[in-house]
Amino acid sequence: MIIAIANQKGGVAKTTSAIALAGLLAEEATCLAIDLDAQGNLTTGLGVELKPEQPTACDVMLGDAPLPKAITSTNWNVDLLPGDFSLTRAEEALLKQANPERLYRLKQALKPHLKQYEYVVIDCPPRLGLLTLNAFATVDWLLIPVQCQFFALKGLQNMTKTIDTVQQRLNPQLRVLGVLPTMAEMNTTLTQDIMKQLRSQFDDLHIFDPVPKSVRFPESNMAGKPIHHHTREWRLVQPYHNVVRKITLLEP
Amino acid sequence: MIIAIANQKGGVAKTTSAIALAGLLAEEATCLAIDLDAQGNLTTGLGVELKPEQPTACDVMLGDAPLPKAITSTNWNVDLLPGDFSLTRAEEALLKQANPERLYRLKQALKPHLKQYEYVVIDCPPRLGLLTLNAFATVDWLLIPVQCQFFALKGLQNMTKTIDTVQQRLNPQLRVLGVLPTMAEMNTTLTQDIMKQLRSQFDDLHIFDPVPKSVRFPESNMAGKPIHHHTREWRLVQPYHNVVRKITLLEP
Ligand SMILES: Nc1ncnc2c1ncn2[C@@H]1O[C@H](COP(=O)(O)OP(=O)(O)OP(=O)(O)O)[C@@H](O)[C@H]1O
Ligand SMILES: Nc1ncnc2c1ncn2[C@@H]1O[C@H](COP(=O)(O)OP(=O)(O)OP(=O)(O)O)[C@@H](O)[C@H]1O
Ligand SMILES: [Mg+2]
Ligand SMILES: [Mg+2]
Repeated sequence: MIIAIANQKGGVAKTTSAIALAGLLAEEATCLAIDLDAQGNLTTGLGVELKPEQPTACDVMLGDAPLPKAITSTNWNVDLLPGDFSLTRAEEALLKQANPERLYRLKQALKPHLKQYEYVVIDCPPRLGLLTLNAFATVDWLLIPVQCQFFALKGLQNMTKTIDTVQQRLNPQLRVLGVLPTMAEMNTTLTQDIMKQLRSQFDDLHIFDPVPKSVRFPESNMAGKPIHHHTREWRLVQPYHNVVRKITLLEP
Repeated sequence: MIIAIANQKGGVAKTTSAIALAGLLAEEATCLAIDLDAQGNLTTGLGVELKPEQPTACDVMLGDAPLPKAITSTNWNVDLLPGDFSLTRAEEALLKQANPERLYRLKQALKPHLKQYEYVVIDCPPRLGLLTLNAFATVDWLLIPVQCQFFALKGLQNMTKTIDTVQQRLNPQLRVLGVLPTMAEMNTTLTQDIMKQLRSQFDDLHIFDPVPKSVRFPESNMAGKPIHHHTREWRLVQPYHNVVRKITLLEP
């Protein structure tokens, strides 16, 4: 089962969510995490330092390296297809190829190796460009993290328009796993307002229980650890555990 | 004087900073704000709702509308070149043109009208793509907001590499106004750690006093107001006032 974590709004906890979910899924199953963002935050957030000659997601998408050569292990039983600054090059190279096949590069590269992994989690860059569309063409499910703030809520409207087009033209199997409110401060009226608007404007989408705002998350990023390895506080892990439970129940 | 607000890391307060600065600059001078992000957050954050036929930054960059036709006024004495989802189309259209002139589209479009404005503030998308490079080719100064967190700090290293290349190949006049730490929680060790690392790793850049984290900022975004119109709390406005003071002192 392949899941993309995407939202073109920046800083909504896409990467933090991808790390948390891959870490939890890897407790009971085989899991591959894929970093499609040129910032390489999923890679550093899982505690991986790239060696100079290490092939990355860019090489795999451009066909310069087979997937098994680029995959690296982490300390958390999660395999990783790392990403770095070279992904900026991948997007430009793909854009120059005018043919529609450029949207299926990731899918083609993954296909022969999927049997090895029960779960694949893909972290997307903050933009609905070719790399994210490659992810949308590849996955079964899409999780949309949304910060409990005005700009992030507004971005969700654009996102749902794009998903409709993707389902019609690119990947009819793509379904939305749900919207995950993040960095929620339930004691502020702003968060309460936004949660209310989310539930009313997007009543056709599943809205997960929010992830509380806590400094433990940035700390865990800095430490290169999934959240449940960094803290015992169940209230911080539980929202991600809820997502995993839904994923495991859906398993075809 | 033209200033770009950029950082490929998402959610670091680029847009919130652009709104705050444009709002303050407009108190004593003529100011144009430009929204180069397909999310259109600068546009909604200044309280502007686009009318259906309204030309945007996309039309101006592709030469489909002259700048004066696309400019709209706001309630804050700031003129705005609005942005919306069509900017995704602009980036793809520019990428298809292989010639280097595609990096100077914004500069060409602005040139005849610059005399009207003492200050121009450009909000960039969370990516170092063609739209942001167009901004870099156009501006005198670059302000880099950085959230006081690990991922944002890591992103700054890539950013400075890009700036070197831009200064050599695209715009030798481009200078860095400084780094603006945002959403700072000075009572947490994480923020203190990050501030220490910023000052030691980037000792050649000017590091402004940090903007405190406060729910007043997301509230002001939702209200479509610059921060100093939304709150009287000087501790929230002062860091932006410091940036404006540096800008006005630099005025050629
Ligand atoms: N629940 C949370 N509470 C507090 N901080 C959080 C939480 N989740 C994530 N963060 C922090 O917020 C920042 C943004 O999160 P993250 O980088 O994961 O977002 P993103 O959507 O992947 O950003 P980008 O758009 O740049 O890819 C990070 O510094 C992260 O540590
Ligand atoms: N000082 C602050 N304190 C608290 N929240 C803030 C502060 N500055 C900005 N924010 C909030 O953080 C979120 C991210 O800010 P903003 O959207 O301005 O960042 P951005 O860098 O423009 O994001 P993107 O990468 O998507 O363009 C917004 O919801 C904003 O309201
Ligand atoms: Mg990310
Ligand atoms: Mg923005």
